[in-house]
Amino acid sequence: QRSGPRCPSCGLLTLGPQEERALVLELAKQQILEGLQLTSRPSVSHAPHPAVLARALRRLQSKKVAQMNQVETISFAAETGSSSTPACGSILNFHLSTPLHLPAYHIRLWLHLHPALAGTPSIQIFQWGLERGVQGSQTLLAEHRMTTPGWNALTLPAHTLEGTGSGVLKFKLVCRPHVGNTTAARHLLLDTAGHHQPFLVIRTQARTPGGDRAKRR
Amino acid sequence: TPTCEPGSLLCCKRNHYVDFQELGWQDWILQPEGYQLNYCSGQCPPHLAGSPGITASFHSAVFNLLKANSPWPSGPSCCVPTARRPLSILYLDQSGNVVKTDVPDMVVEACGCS
Repeated sequence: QRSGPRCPSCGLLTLGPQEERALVLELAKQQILEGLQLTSRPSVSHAPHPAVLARALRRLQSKKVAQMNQVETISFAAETGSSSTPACGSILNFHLSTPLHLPAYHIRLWLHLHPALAGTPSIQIFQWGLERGVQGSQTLLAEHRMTTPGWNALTLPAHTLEGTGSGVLKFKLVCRPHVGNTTAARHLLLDTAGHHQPFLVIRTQARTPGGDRAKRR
Repeated sequence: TPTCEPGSLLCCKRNHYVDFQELGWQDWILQPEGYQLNYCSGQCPPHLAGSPGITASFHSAVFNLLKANSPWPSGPSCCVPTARRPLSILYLDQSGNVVKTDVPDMVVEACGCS
């Protein structure tokens, strides 16, 4: 029956400052994990290089108006060879931790290109993977004409994420020369030097707590 | 809503700033560096019952008068959050992907008596 100040709400003995602080920190951990719908804190296997991360975030900040209630995932391609590899024939691997639960309404593949030659070759993006049991089967997702060196955001269709149960996405880049300019395509180079790692941006609608129940007025 | 002073008994908001460094989570939560973990505590005597803090309105004022003048106090009234705001968090997931999400109702901004 320690005497001392009591909690005004429940009448129990109030906690000392250290005990209260420890309780608040424990509460904070639970509240954050619950809010992010995680069961435990992620043990990050390989964090992106801070410079790669900074560049990607800077690209995205300049592009969009912040919208509430959306989840945005940025996934960096696993290492892609030397600092500048031919874009043609490259296969980019992305690891999404948890398959996304909701249809994505925005998927962009960001590539940093420096074509050695002028010209406006196209890049075809194929989904590369195991389909119908055939290793290396490929499905055409999109084709984009490259007109400017530097960062290019290539839009991919929403169905790109279908069937990614394992959370691994592979894209194969195939170049197609523009009419009358057959050599330009061969020199279309993926520039990954200086932390220009290709990355994928996926936006989905956040799940509202309590399922999709319409909000009461 | 008043912020709780040491020893205040009536319904108020208790402010706590949690720095993610203190949790040892700054390695995977990139932004922000911390957040306000506030909670409501204190008593709600009958004359305060139904007084929803900063969300008070004409309706609740009339409602309180009726309540304060009625001989039968209604059931117990509790000190609860009456206004909350979302928190945007940028964090690294298991595979090193960067995820930005908005967690709804994360920060208590006002408390009031139910």
